Amino acid sequence: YKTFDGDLKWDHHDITYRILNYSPDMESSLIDDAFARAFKVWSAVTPLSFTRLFDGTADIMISFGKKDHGDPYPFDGKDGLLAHAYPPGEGLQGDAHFDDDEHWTLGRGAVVKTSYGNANGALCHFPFIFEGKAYTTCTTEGRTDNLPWCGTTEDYDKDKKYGFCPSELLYTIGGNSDGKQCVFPFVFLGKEYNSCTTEGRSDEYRWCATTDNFDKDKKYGFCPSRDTAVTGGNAEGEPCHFPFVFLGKEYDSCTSEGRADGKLWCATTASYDQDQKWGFCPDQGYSLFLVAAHEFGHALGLDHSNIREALMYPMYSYVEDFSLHEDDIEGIQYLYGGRTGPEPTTPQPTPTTTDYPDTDETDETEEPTEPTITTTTPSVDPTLDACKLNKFDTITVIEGDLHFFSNGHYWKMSSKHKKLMGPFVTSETWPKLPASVDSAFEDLLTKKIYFFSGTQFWVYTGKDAHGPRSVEKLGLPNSVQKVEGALQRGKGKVLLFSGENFWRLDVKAQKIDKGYPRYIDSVFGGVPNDAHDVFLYKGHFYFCRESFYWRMNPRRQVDRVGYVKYDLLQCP
Amino acid sequence: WTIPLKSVFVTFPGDIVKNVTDMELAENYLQRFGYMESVKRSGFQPVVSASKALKRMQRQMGLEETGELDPATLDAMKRPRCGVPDVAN
Repeated sequence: YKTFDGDLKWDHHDITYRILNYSPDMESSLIDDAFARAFKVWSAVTPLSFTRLFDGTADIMISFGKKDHGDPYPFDGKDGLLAHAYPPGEGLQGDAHFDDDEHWTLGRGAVVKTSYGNANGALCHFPFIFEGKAYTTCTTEGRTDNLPWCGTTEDYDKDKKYGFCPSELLYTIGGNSDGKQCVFPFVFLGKEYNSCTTEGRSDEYRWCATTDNFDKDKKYGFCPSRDTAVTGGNAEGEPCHFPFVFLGKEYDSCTSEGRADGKLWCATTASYDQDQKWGFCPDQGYSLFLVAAHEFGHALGLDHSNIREALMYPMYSYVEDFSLHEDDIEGIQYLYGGRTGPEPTTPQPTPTTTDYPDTDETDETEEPTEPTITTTTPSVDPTLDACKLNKFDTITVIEGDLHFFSNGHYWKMSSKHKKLMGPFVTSETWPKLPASVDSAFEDLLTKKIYFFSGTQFWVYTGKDAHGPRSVEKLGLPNSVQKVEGALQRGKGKVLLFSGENFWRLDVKAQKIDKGYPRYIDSVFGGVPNDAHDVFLYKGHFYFCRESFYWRMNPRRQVDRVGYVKYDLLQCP
Repeated sequence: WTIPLKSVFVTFPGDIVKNVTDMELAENYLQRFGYMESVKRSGFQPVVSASKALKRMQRQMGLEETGELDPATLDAMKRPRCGVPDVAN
């Protein structure tokens, strides 16, 4: 660790902080909570306490801003610089600034807190099912008032739990209207506006009037970002317009075409060529909690560490279950000493009614409801330990649970309890199957399970089995030596993958549709074209190669590359 | 894996991240985060100081200290980070 020259530190232990403004990316209570948890990281290991002020001057003044935001160190648009903070002292010293050209989340995509509805302010659950279709963003489908909404459980059709998503039609932030919603159209400097605008401002924040005439009433507020809104570019806050035309070609999803940095972008009107309105597509974003904890380290007197795993390392990386590194603890305790009184405890999230993606969601008190099933333990034979396998014959979802098949055995990850169960002997559950299963899928309509091995396939309905039959019966060519992956596409259609090609199977007709095969890379750009497992899980497409997976969202953007072992199997 | 088909790059209006060369990016980075400044102060010639600045940066980031703008160093320079300089100014 390193401290600033002269060991700059606060001369008191009761530190105050004040949040001067909010990012439109997250609901204010989520931002308050992220900052509170970030302070708790440091108070847990020192004698420091942090008290929030709502007016006046606090030791640590926290604000969001873009580019030139009032100090000598401008931000640089999306990515690059995320935030900065000053070492302890008077005035600007001790303050923390966050770049609002970033997409602020809790590190795993938009965190959308709902209002109204019947879910008591719960977070949206993405994806959620509505009328049989999976949604990964808020939607206005099913409504005539254009208010975006989401399901707050996995299945709206079953649970009927929902809430409304942030939008300017629901409320505004800051300004002088006590959060009232926008009124459209409104008049500003004699001109009529039908949507939020950045006109009249130099800080690029979107605003609206909360009466029909700003010139007369002077009532306004800032518009919250919709989860579908682009960031940066020149159309911040607007949703992508699909399809859009760019250099004469039509695009149905975000693209990195035209950019050297590979960032995904979209146009916000039908034609980029004509209107040149664009922005970056919503992504995983940066964890406000993690960045704030780092910046508050500066505000307390810590400089950058050169230990990669330390919080005070200068680069951002997302960690799921954060805990303060020994180097950070030594650094802050060098300045302020250790915690006196009760033993230090791991920081816990402040009580809320919802779980956040960067907190531990595991409920240790919950026990699996299937006590007869063996769970993996360290004493298991290494050849039967899923965590010691680098590759699986196939991975698929059966009855909502991820199943991992390898050499006559399988494991399943309970989606309910997030616990890995197994190994089970494949032939005990599905007696007709051979030891090696190349691919499998469950037909969403009939719940029949299709298994492929080599050039044969079997169909299971409960315990009844049909097969083996030749894959040629489905219309696959005899050149197909094995089917390596399957993706359900809507009701009754499944994409089957083999080599660099895929085919669309009409499950009801048991025939391959016309127009196939197609090349994988013509439709699924950015994933390995030699994936040995392809499957659909929680609305995302997964392409596996060796121990890695490429995850693709329904817009066919690769939004994550990770380890099967750690992310899907949740191995230690 | 599959490579997106393309390669016409355009200048997007309002995009403050311009297409810069690797050398320009590296020089900006070393200056912005204090590596160049402190080395220049100690009186080295620019050529030497660039290499030394790179080594300092590589040490700070836990990279191999080659003193050259190798792919790992360039990759580190492109990653999102805190705006506080690594070397006190």
